[in-house]
Amino acid sequence: MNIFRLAGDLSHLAAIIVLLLKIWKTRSCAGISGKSQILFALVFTTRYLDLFTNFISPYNTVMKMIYLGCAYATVYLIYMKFKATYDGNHDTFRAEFLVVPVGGLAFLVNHEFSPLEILWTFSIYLESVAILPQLFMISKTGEAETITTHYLFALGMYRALYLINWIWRYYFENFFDLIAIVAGCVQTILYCDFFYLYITKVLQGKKLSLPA
Amino acid sequence: EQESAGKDEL
Repeated sequence: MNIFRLAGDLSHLAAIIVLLLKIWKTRSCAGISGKSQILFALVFTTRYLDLFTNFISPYNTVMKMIYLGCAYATVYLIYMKFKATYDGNHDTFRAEFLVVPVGGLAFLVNHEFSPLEILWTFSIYLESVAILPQLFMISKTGEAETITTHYLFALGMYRALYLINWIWRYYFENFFDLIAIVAGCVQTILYCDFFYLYITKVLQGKKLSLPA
Repeated sequence: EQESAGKDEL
């Protein structure tokens, strides 16, 4: 565990909690893509099946359980408790266009052709694109609440910090995982445009809105 | 045997 990995995990945790609190405090999930949140719940579920088969550390187990619990709580708030505020008309990204190709790729390109390994690979690939429905929704409505942009920024930082973590691990532990690294690069690249808007607009105190 | 990095990462 290096400092970049820990900072990445905490940034990820912050993102998840910011989103939960935003929905809870405002009693509304307006502007949030329920599809992205379902995809993230699917990502955690398929990746953390090793909770049952493989113990790594108390930190690892606790964080996995928190991520899983928060992911399902978010989906519950969006689709059950605050369903009336869910902006389904703007959440029109076709999630099956992500899940099906990613599932096919996980079958073809993996470290080992076993159920758990394929599901782990699927979760890595899916995570890299799971934010697309949310970004699509923002591009469609042309704006995002500031708190939503903080959520996205923390989520993007998590990925960027993981990239630095992998560079660190490559140099100091001679350790790398090509599947995770390639997917992580793709995921980070998807955030670049958003990072630019966040820095030039939100951090200057302006609301994030896109030109019509 | 090459273990996947993701196994100890989140």
